[in-house]
Amino acid sequence: MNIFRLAGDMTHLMSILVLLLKIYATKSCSGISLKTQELYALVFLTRYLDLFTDFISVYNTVMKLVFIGSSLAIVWCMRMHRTVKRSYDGQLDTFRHYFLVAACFLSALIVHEKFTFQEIFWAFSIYLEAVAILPQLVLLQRSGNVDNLTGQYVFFLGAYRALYILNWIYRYFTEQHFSRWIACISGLVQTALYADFFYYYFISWKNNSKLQLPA
Amino acid sequence: VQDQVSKDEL
Repeated sequence: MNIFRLAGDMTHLMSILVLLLKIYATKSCSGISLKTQELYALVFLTRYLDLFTDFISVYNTVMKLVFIGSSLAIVWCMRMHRTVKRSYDGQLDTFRHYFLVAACFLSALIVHEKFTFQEIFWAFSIYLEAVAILPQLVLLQRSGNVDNLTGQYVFFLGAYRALYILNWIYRYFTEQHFSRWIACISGLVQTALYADFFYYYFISWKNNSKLQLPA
Repeated sequence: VQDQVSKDEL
C-alpha cells in the first residue's frame, strides 16, 4: 500500500459519502444518473468476485463490502424509495448504457490477462468503470446547473482514479514484476473523460461561481 | 514462474 493508493481509496470513499449525504440530506437525487449508479454497482459486483475466495487484508475486504453495499443501496434508493425516486430526472437520464455493458464485455473477451471466468469479469469491470461516468456527465450537461454536492461527487470520483495512476507509476518503479497495463490504460481513459468536467469545475471554483457545463 | 499477481487493489 502506498500513499497514492490510500489517498485514491479515501477519495473514492469520499465521493460515495458525498453522494449518500446528498441523497439522505436533501431526500433528492436530482442531477444524479441512475444509469451511472447501476453501472458502478455492476463494476463492483464483477470486480470483487474474489471477495470470499482471496483474503488480502481486512482493509481490502471491508472496502469491497462498503463499495458493493453503498452502490447497491444507492440504486435501491433511486429506484424504490418513494420520496427520492420522485426527484429522479428520468427524462434526462436517457444514455443507452446497455451498449456500454455489451461493448465492455466484448472487449474483456478479447483483451484480458488470462482467459478465466474471474479474469474476464475483472477486465470487464475495469473497462466498464472507465466509461461508467458517461451517463452522469451527459445528465449534468443536460440539466444545466449542478448543485454543489453533485459537483463534488463527480470531482472526487474523477480524482480517485487520477491518484491511482500515480500509484501505478510509483509501483512500476518500486516493484519488479509490476505490470497492470489493462488497469493503467483504462484508468488513463477514465481520467481523460473527466478532463472537461475538471476544467469547468476549476473555473467555477476560481470565479466562485455556480458550476455550469456547456450544453 | 511468476505466480498470478493477486489483485491486491480495489
